[in-house]
Amino acid sequence: MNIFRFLGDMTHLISILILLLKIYATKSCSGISLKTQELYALVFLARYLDLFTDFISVYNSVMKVVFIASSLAIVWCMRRHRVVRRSYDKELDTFRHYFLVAACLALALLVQEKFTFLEVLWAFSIYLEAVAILPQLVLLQRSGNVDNLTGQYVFFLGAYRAFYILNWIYRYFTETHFSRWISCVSGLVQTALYADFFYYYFISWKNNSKLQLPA
Amino acid sequence: TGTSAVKDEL
Repeated sequence: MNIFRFLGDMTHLISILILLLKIYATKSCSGISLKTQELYALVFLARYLDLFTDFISVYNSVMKVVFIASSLAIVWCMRRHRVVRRSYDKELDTFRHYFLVAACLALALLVQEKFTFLEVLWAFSIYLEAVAILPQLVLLQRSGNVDNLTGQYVFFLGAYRAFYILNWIYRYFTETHFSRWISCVSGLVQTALYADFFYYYFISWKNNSKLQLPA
Repeated sequence: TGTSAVKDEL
């Protein structure tokens, strides 16, 4: 464990807490893409299958349970909670995310470390996480103005993988047999997808203005 | 160990 990875995990946790806060405090999920939340639930379920087979550390296991439980709770809330689900932007959240799932599954079958069930699913979860934010970014552009909590949620979500890139660089230089190009390439793609969001987020922060994404 | 380095990350 190194500081970059720890900061990355904490940033990821903060993004989830902000989203839970937004939904709980405002009893609304307007501006949040249910499809992105469903993709994240799938990412965690596919990646953390080793939760019961490989024990790495208490921290690792606890965080896996937290990520799986929170992502499922958010999906449940947006689908079933009688108050929250009314504020879901169903007509704006129209990204065909099933194509993302199919494409990532196909890629994982072609490119993975070892052609085993767990490795294919792990690669699938890495590829899917890289593109899971797309429905959310599309929804933000369509819904025009972005409320503060939603903007902060997306910002922290983007920042977490950027910390992981620093972690991979650090591990590359400090550990001998460290080769994890699948995560690195996907992580770079994932962070790059946030580039324009980060730019507009920075502009709105500098001008102290409302975050506006160009349509 | 069975888990390669890459799987010790979240």
